[in-house]
Amino acid sequence: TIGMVAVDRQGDIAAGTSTNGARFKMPGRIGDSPIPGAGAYADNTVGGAAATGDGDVMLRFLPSFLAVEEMRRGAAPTAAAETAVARIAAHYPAFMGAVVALAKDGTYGAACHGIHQFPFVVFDQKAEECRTEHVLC
Amino acid sequence: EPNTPIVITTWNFKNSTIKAWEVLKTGGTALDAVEQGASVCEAQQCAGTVGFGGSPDEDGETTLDALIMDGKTMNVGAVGALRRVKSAISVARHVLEHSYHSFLVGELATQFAEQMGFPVESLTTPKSKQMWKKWRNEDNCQPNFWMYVKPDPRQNCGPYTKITSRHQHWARPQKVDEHNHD
Repeated sequence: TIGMVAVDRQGDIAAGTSTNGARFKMPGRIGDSPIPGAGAYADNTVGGAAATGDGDVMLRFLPSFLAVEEMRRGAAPTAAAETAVARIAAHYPAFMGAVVALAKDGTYGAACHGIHQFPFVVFDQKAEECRTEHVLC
Repeated sequence: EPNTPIVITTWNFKNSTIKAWEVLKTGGTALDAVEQGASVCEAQQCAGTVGFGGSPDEDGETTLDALIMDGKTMNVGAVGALRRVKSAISVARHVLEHSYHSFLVGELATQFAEQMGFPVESLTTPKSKQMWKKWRNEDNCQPNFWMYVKPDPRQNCGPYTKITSRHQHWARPQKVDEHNHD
């Protein structure tokens, strides 16, 4: 899956995902990616988030929605992503997944679980080049 | 001072991020950036986890899921288990912009895409067919996602029928990692 969140020059925010899902899934199965609030979520008044990982588990917790709501409550993006991941891990300690969160002011963060580290890519006007960042899980 | 415009993507898929940034840099909308950025991944197949020719299902078919959400209007377009159309996120954008619905699935989502002018073609590639053949013929359909059925899905292929006895706990095998994920 790729999950993506963007803020444009007008301050408008969009989020999205695209995936071919899990290998050897049962025909008809979908995961979290296309579910609003699970795979991705965006709200101009707050920011956006996107998730990736074990979709059968993740869609049960709407992690992207939760991350955005945490930012609405004042959490920084990294803390918001950590809360969303921790909510899932509390019920499924073995799950693999990650959440990226982007606030409307351009601050961002990520959190992950079940792998050693999670890479994500950022492109903004500060660096004028895309850079891969990692967060330890 | 806000750090905008900006785009952030999951995993190390740089080409998609670069495309999204090009859209933002030239004054494009966040919606356009997300659609065009993710479309790069769909075309380049991004480590086999996005787009055609990856993650075949039990029947060997690749189906696609995509979502796009507009944070300005809270409008959503999504497709699930989209068959035989490569441009999943663009079809999702068409659901957002050309219907009052939010989510279309399966063969009927394909019909919608066809009406919207998207080409309909197989998503299977020689590589995905070979992957599926190995799983089916050499690996005894392992791993799979069945439980409480017979014959034992931990050792056998289907077809399966359900069993009612659940006194034995069936641990879920770990099948999701950085190479196989939603």
